[in-house]
Amino acid sequence: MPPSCDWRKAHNVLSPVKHQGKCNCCWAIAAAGNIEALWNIRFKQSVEVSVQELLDCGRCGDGCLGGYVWDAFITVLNYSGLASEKDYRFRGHAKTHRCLAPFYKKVAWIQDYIMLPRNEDAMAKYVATQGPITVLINPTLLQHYQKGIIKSTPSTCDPWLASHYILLVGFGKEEKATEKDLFQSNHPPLQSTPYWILKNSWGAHWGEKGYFRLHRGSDTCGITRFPLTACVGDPAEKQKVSCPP
Amino acid sequence: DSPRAQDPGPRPPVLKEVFKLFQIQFNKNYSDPAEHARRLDIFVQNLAKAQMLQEEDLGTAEFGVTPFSDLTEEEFGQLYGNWRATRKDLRVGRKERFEKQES
Repeated sequence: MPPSCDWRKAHNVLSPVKHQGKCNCCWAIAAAGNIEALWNIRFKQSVEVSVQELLDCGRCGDGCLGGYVWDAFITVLNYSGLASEKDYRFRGHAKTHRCLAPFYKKVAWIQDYIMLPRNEDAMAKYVATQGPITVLINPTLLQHYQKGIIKSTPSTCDPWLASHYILLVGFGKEEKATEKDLFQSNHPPLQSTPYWILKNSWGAHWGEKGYFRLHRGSDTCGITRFPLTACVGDPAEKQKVSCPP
Repeated sequence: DSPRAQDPGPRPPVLKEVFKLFQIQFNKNYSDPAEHARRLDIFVQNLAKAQMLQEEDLGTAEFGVTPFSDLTEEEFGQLYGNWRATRKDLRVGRKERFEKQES
């Protein structure tokens, strides 16, 4: 496993940060981000898939009232793929009786979806060798987040109250000299903080240009609750991919 | 329990200035003076909450004014949460599935 991985640095893998507005569709945006990233990595072809199709065509009804990533994947399987964002644009409100999926050409599709082990090392290995995955976290602290690495305890961010889906796009370590270190004479040891890089759906003006970082290795805000990913491409033709460090 | 404890009284001018800057930065307009006063109160409470989170955080995160600083925790949860994915809902789903398997 590499020490760091950042899919934002790979050309045309991630689409621009989206803004869910008044529609509770983090689940659909995370699922769409997962599919397009894996498609772009696997086929070296830049696609941006339709979030609106997931909202309009899901079996659970109004997608703006929330949903699950696995239901988004089931919708993609039911309709044999997703249209492009350009054709089937995001409107920010669902029209559940007007699913327009059959009218548009599919630009990406999936073979299956899987749940990954609830283990941060296994999650990191998968992200580094396959691509971004979706995770579910407790979003409470994000209301007041500006920048940096959030490290919480179960009492400050209950992992069992996970309710916000996001896309996990990489990981790394921040090395920072502490005040104590700075007073030490020769080669002070650096304080190392491992982190996850996550893509949110609250626009590019929130957090670190739409992204944020959570501490890695402490199940901060319940990041290990539901790591889920679509499977793109023929599983028999597994190819190695390299995530930019 | 005194009325003084319930009503924080007039806000210091500096907080009103910070709130004004917040309104400009995030393009926030309120329908009437009562709503403005309510949002200012929530904003001040959120500043205190952010300061508390800053003290409690074990990482390098910075908490403070964000586009959501004029929302109560409940409003934020309703607007940006995902009620279908709450713990209770997932637990019920799992329980139902086990019951079906058993039957």
